[in-house]
Amino acid sequence: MNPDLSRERATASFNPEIITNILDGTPEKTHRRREIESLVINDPAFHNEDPNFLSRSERYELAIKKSSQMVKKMRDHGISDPEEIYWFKSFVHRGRPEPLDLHLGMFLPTLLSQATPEQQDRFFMPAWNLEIIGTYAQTEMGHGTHLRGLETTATYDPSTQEFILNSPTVTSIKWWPGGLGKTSNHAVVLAQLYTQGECKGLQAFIVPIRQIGTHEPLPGVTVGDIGPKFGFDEIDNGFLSFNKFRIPRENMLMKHAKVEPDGTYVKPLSDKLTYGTMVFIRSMIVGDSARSLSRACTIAIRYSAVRHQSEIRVGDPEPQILNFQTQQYKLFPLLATAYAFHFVGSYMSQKYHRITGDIQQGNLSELPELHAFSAGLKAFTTWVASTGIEECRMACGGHGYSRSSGIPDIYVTFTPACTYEGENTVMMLQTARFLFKSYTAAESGERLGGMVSYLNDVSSQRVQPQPL
Amino acid sequence: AGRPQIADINDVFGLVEAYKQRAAWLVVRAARGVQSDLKRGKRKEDAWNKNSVDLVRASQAHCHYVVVKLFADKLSEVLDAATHRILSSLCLLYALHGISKNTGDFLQAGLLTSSQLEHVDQRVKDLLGVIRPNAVALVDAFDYSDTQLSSVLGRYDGNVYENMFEWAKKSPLNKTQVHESFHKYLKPLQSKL
Repeated sequence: MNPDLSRERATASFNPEIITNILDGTPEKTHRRREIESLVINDPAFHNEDPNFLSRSERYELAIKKSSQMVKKMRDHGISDPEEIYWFKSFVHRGRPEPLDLHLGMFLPTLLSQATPEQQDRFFMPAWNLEIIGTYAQTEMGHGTHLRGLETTATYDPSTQEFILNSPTVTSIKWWPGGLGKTSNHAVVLAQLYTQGECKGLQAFIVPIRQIGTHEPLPGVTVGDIGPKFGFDEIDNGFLSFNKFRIPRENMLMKHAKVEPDGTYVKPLSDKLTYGTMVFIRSMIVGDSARSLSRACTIAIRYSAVRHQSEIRVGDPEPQILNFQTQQYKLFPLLATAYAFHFVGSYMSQKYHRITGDIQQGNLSELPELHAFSAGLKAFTTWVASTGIEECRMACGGHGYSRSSGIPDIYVTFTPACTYEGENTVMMLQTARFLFKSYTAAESGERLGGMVSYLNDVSSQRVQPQPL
Repeated sequence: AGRPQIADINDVFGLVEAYKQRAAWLVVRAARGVQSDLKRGKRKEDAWNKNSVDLVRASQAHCHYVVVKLFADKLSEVLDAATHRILSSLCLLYALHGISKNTGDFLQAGLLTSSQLEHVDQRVKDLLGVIRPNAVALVDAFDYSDTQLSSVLGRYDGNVYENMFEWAKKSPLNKTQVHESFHKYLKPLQSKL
């Protein structure tokens, strides 16, 4: 043990274990999380070479190998709780993304939340057993967060009771979904539904894209990898386009909206029902902000305790760089931020689970606020964490630039969170829309609840900038 | 503006109130911007776009308030005194640092005076000193194993330099003492020059 670190740990005024328990939620959770980690660390199947020394295709192959073993081992250990699955995955892949992320994180949950019982009978078990490997194809080359702008079309043909999927322009090619390029043989595809000559808006369809068995792309489907990126080397982010590709009517996810055999469109009860999935993913991202920033802080602060450089008093031995006030000023507010974001992440996921219960009871009243709330917090925390990780990297001096520090990997893996699942500025404007609506309601005398209740008493006050 | 100023910069709940007032101030200012453009006959979409920078700032201020509030609320759940003390210092640092990074908002909203601002800056520096002896333990509490952290610089045992050297030796470029490119390109070049 490095003597500096021993000394640092001896001078702490508190017991870290107590805080670890608080961050995990309970001592039992800490115990279980460590149990799962040791399952992975002590399993030779997960002893692999350092991906930093591999080419991109070797990294992809290693990730597929680890994911295949991971799925098998999870079953062997009987791990099925979503949080424990998350831990297991994170330990196997060391916090890096993996090609089955969207299959596990988007495709399966979408089947559970948007498929009819018949469709679940048809698709869920094959997907659970990875006979069907799915992804979630929404974003297009020319269209992202603004869903109404998506161009892929699904036109209903009542004579054959099929949908004809088409990618009318280059900008309509699906682009980015993880696992789409080489791994998946199905995709949930978001497309503009046309039936009886009218556009009925975005709907989700389960679309086979590769032949089961040969894995060859199906006729009328063009699919592949979008090429190297800033990071995410393990992931085959892909492109997907359709040339009048036909799927049976039963492949449209019809738990909410429906199309009858004659082409009649039946509206969903409420368009807010898809909010739930978005809120879930965003609450996970807020948790990721905390985890990624806390990793970077751990590296930078421990290293700053080990590194000795320059001098504070002439003639004295070189001090630990953590003794320079300027180094503390860079790192400690980020450390505080990492803690803050941990608590926000756990609050959001508790709130999401509570409100999901309400949704089951048909009470959607809190969903709009949580949806707006989660959009803003996803943007706020990912912006701050992304710049914070970069600050930690630079606080490690030149060594921070080496892959051995681990911080470049943390950064390139985390910073896409500022754009995926909704570009941050758009997210902030979604929250602003809710704030504006709340303020207008308060102005007209409505009483607000929740996190915007403070707007109740500002509508009556005259608020002017201070004269300087 | 009739807003209560911060009475005590060490009172984290007072600071939460200040963040709330700052959010309220920015929300009202952005909303009034949109409303006045609407009154001038602008289309809704154009009024919205023309005020979107202020609207984003209002959202950010709202989110900042929520984060500070949730952190402060969490403290009341912490029973162990030593843990409560260090987490309170972290929370105070987070709140005061946020104020010092957004002084314009707090000054314009009349929540702070410029002399208070100096106190805020000084208090941030004092808190750095409070955190300093606990910094390594605070990151240990995140409980990342070396395997999970995958970082030579951040190793739990702090044996950084030996391990950095070992790591570097594993670089594929070091598979041979003389890389094949030397014989393929450099050596022929040298013989020609």
